[in-house]
Amino acid sequence: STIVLVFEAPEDFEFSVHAGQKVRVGQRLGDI
Amino acid sequence: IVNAWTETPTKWYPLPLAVGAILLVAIQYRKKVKRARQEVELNEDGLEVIKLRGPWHVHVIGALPLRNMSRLWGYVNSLELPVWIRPYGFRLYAFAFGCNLDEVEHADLREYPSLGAFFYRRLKPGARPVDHAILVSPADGRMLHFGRITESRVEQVKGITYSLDALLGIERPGSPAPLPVAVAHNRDMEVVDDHEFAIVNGIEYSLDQLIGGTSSSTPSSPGTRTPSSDEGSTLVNRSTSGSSTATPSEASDADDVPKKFGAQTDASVGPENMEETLVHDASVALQMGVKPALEIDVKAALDRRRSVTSGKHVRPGNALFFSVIYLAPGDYHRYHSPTAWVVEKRRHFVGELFSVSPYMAKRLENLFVLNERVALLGRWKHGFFGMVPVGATNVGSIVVNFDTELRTNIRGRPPPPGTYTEAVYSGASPILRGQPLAPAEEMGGFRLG
Repeated sequence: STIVLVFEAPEDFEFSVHAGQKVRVGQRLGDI
Repeated sequence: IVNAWTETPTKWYPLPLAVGAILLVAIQYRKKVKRARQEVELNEDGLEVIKLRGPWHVHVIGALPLRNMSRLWGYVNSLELPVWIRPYGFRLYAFAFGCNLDEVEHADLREYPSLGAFFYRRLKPGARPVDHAILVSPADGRMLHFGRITESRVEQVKGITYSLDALLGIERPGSPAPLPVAVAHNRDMEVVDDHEFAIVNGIEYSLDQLIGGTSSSTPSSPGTRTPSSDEGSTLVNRSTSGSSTATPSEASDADDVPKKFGAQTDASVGPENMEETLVHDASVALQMGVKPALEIDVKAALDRRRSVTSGKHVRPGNALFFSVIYLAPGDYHRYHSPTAWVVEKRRHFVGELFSVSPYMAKRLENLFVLNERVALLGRWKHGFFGMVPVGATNVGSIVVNFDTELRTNIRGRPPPPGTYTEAVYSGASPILRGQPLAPAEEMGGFRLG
């Protein structure tokens, strides 16, 4: 199963993860 | 060889005209086929034609009855296991797929009657601390891909893209303009100017209590975040009370809808405890930066609403982003809200149930728009927000806690790709005209079969 997020955000939004990284519920994905 | 190369005389003669013409036709044909593979194929309405594309083994997999296999898999795994075998069986499963049994809700594995129940397990409260960032992970899994969306194309893997319209669905032609997003003035709730207190149904709540912070002496309510001072919020498992009822919104309108766009239904969620709901909604509203009790310009609200429900138009200074999280078989399979947002509608796309493993994602084009999925569309502080749980062969059942009418992976021939049924949650919240969700609030999950 997969979850796809599509969202609008300010252009300076930055992801704080890298491709292939294991993530957990509540973990920071990105911030402004 | 040397002699042949040096001593053989070269004799030039003209090719027959027909051979040259055939050669040119063959070259043009090859170019056309190559271009057709790379370019998006459009139908007569200008919409992308979604079909199976990939190497030959992908087509072999596509010929299998994946949906029937998925339902059979779910049935087998729903069978109750003998009590004595459960701990051994689940430990073996946990060992094989890397589950951490220390964090499951029931330490006594005999309490899970079947593998399906164990697969859909809850975690212990506090097992997942919630970060204070504006966007947190909605699930346990692996981040497959993320980035910015350009020209309405989402990148599945490097070099392979799919259409945003195909993923989220397009608006029905001729659909009526949506209602204003904001409640002009709600007497049930007021927010004072300094934003330190909110009054809900005559009861005063501190903002600390509503949006999280230090301790408060005002009445407590379930469903709000209660972070400790140094470790952030804890996982919120909010069981939604009430039931969802899906009724045809407008019979005449639904009759006019072309079949490819599906019928529209209206699912409204009736809360049992209005006060609890208001506090919860107010919490989400405040985290989104909305002032529920203040007058909001209706035109601006309409413009914003139109722009955010499609995901096509973004505010100046904003951009569209995406991220894809893959849940492996051993992962915790419930998903949570990634931010404070309001779900306005859901679109259920019945489709195939291919595996969504990274192996398939690299080979099968349009994987995420071919598979069965539920697009939850709404808005957050910065505009449009959409979340799409995508099913797979082993997990065809997608659960949305606040939408009990939703049924996925049911028997029958799937309609053409791109078809969906829609439900709106406008009745779920008296303040926000949608289903409000707090960060890390449990939203639903994936079940076997």
